[in-house]
Amino acid sequence: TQDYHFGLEEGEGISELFDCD
Amino acid sequence: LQQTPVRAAMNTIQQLMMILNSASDEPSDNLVSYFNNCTNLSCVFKQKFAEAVGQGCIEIGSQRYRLGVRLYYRVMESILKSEEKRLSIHNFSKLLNNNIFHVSLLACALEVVMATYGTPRNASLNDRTIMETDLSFPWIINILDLKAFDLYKVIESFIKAEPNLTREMIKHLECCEHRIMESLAWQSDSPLFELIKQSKERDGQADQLEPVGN
Repeated sequence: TQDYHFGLEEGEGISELFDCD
Repeated sequence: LQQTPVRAAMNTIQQLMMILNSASDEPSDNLVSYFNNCTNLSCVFKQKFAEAVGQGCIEIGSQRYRLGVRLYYRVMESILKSEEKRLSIHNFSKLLNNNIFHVSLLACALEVVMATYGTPRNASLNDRTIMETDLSFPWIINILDLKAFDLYKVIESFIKAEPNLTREMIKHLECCEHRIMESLAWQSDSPLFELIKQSKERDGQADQLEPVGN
């Protein structure tokens, strides 16, 4: 995964993206 | 006897109990058969796959779908474990009751399977031509009726959660991401516009609250 650009902020995950607390 | 409010309430409860005493906690066989007749994502995938590749490839479509489902479960478990660690929670009701999350994750898993296998070997030359044009991304989001932006939301977590993806597959998913961000997410029915609107509204409120000098 070294070439992949990660867009999520540090400490963010999928729960935030699907509106979960 | 005079009907008092309490007696009326007791009668209503009694009536409900009479109706439901003999009813089952589980759906009846008849109801199960109605459920089973519903069109589900498995049916949709297999049907659209066969339409694109040829009716002789129905079994290949079933195999691809089964593999996608396995990958979906595997990645979901990994995602939940990492969310459990990150958020220190064990209850994922909100996420797991979100149908769009499931369809997005399944679509991502199926895209990985489809991109890995490419063209079925036994498809005829004509079928191959159809398949190469029709089954490549964004075919999967079209047949599952998924918004491209919703698929975008799972890709990064998917890559993080599945350590065995090849470099080529990561690149492929990254290409899908780019296509979504460059064009697909900007189609008129995209949920992205609502998010931008909400974000602007939040910013507007914040601006109003801030003193002018800041």
